[in-house]
Amino acid sequence: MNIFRLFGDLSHLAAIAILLLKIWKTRSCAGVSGKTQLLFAVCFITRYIDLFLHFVSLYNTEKVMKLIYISASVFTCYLIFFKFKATYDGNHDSMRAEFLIVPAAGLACLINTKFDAIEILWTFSIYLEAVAILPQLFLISKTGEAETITSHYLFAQGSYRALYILNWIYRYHYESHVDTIAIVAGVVQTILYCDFFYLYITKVVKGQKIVLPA
Amino acid sequence: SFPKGEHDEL
Repeated sequence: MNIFRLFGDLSHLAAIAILLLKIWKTRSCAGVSGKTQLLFAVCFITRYIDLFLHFVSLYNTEKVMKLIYISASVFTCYLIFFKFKATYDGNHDSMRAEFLIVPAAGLACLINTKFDAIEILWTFSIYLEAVAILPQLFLISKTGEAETITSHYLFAQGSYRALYILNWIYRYHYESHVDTIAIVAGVVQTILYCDFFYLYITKVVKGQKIVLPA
Repeated sequence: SFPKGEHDEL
């Protein structure tokens, strides 16, 4: 474990917590893409499928974190699609998730390190995570604005994988560890946030709201 | 704690 990966995981936890708090406190999921949250839940379940396959003795933080990610993302989906369904902005959350899931699944079958079920699921989860934020970014572009709290959520969510890139550089240099698939997908994922990062840093940090087109 | 080749990150 290195500082970059630690802060990456903390940033990821913060993002999940910020979103849960926003929905719970405001009792509304306005401005939040339910599809993105569904895709994240699918990512966690397919990536941590080993938790379900053999008994999980909660003997280390890794297992606990995986269970937190899975339960928090499923709970977030429950809040969006059931509890606060009335506030779900389905009209603007209109990006076709199938256009993300099918290519990720296809690519996972073509480009992977080992053609076995667990590895294919892991690879699918990595590819899907890289594009899972697109429905959320699409929704913001359709509504033309993002609540400040949602901007903080996106900043934390984007920073998590950006910090993981630093972690991969660190591990390549000090542990000569390379996980090419995760690195390529992580770079693509972080690039998708660049536009938002620019808006966040030039606007939200100064107390302004993000309004599109910028 | 992961056998070599396993993915040891979240």
